[in-house]
Amino acid sequence: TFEGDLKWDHMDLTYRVMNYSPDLDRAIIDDAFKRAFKVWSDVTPLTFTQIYSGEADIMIMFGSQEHGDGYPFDGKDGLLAHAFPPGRGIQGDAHFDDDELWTLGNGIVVKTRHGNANGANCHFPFLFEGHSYSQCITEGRTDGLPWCATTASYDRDKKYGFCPSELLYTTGGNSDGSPCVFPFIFDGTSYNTCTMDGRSDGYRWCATTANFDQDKKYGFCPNRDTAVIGGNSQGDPCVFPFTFLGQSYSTCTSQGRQDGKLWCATTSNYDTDKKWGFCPDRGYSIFLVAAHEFGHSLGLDHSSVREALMYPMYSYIQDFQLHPDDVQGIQYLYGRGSGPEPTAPVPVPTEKPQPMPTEAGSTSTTEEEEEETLQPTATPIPVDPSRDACMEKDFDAITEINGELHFFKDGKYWTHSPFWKSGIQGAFSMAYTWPGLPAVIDAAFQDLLTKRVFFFAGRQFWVFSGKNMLGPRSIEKLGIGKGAGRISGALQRGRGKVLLFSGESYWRLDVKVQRVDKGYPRATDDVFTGVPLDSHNVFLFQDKYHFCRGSFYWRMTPHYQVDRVGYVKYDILQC
Amino acid sequence: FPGELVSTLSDMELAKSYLLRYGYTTEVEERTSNKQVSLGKALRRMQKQLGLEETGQLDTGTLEAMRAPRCGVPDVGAFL
Repeated sequence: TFEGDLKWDHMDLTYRVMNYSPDLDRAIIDDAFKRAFKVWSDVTPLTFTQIYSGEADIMIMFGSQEHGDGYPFDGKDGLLAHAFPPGRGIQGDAHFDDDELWTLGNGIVVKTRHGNANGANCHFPFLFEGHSYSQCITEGRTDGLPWCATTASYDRDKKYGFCPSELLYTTGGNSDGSPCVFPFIFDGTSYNTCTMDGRSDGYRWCATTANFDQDKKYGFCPNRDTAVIGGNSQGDPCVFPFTFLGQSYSTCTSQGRQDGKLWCATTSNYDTDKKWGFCPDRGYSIFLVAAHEFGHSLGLDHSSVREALMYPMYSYIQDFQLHPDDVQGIQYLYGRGSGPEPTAPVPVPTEKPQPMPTEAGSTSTTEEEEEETLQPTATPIPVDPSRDACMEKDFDAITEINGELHFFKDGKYWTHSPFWKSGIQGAFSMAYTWPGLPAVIDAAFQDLLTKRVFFFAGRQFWVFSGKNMLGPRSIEKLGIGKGAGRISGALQRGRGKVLLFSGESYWRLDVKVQRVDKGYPRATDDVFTGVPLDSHNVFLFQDKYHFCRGSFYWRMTPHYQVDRVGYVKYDILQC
Repeated sequence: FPGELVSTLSDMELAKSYLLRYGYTTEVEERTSNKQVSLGKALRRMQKQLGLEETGQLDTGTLEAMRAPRCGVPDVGAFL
């Protein structure tokens, strides 16, 4: 809190938005401020009412450089906003620097969660009434038709839009076998996906409408320059397409870093063209910055806890939650109210999970032994070096263990390291490396912190630390209910969390306490839009999410953009 | 061309304006006390507040933190 524990002497506070940034729809800014106030009213007796005239307790404005309070802003980046502690006049007010790019923080303005008339997912950007949308805020279903509203206040604006009726999905690639790079232009029309693909005379083609027989609209994807490797000044990967000097780019050839800023060159012969471009920034989340500033308006000072909302430096968080440090501060000033209990840090379980009776020949261990550091797994003995991974139609599980991709199938596995020229190693025996593990598994992942390897088969899971095994145990132990089928894959996140996928849902597993977090499962399609919902394998590799179905994989960036579709064998196994 | 972008402030100027703006030094201290000592002390205070390694030096991590986007409310004291 500020010196003297400055606070409001009443609980029913009012706020007024004096002006708006041009970066976002007014409705989206109103919606973000409303959600930002809710962060604090959820854990205190405070209430917040928006008024549209007169003097409110908290007056909110956008301004740039010197904006009337003697504390000038500083142009793009750097200082984002500030606010004053509770009191009369300017006290309590919040100001936002309008030289910043204000977005919802993930670079795109609104988000769709629905599909088009035939139930397929929206593909972005899509045009509606001549306006291009990259997402939509709210969605629903009328007369069986899904729609998506492009502003939060859709009641008034009635801006509905049906995603384009074309069911477009690429599985194609261009003549050198590499996946299409989107959007691509064919016959003067820009396509961001295509429905069917095939190969004629050695060329790959992709049909651009579902009923391609009649339309015969085939197109050869443009020869790909290279895949994107660039990023923007915040160090985030490029968000595509982006425009630079009025030209729209979907990839860039080379990248570099100057003065901490990432750049990407847009042609392979960039020396001569000097066509440099900074990928558009993701912008700053108006919701997150507002929630922080309103903390000041209510009497909170800065925190030293990095994960706390009141920490002074900005960082974008997808699934935002108040930190106990924030909750204790605001409840010290205003008490708790009827809001939900703040989520206290979950205590590490004291009871040791009793290892289930295990199959003969494997040594189960108690938790203590499990903590010992991982012995390097002995060099596996190839059981069948003639068995070629490139002959497999698909794999039971794929995951990265100790920096190498592992491909599991029917009791055997192969390893492939992107760094060594040795290519694919194996086949090796699963039973030799992980005694007691069934021959056919559904999924596997290595916990990045402890290096333990988790395996899933049916509704059971095993945890290995070297050759020491814990399990099998039921996945219900993890809090995954009976409704879940086989686990199809896992994505390791930061801070000891792992996403487990099954069917069209996913859970967030806290590896340390071996329990899934509250509020799960969630619909995969809500976040991982544009990947097949019936993926057979899901894995993290080189910081990107890979969803495999049949012989194809869909690769997604940490910003949930599908940036590549291709063949597991040719691209990943490099057969 | 990115290489042609020249940051207007030198690191030292950036540091001084940052420490002043966010309350780690005052203009009085700026003028009177021994520059090196007061800078080291102010840097250590800032590094402690922001959970950085307390070196008292203008190291890479500290410079990066000074360049990172943040809230304008002072970390020490409040708006006057």
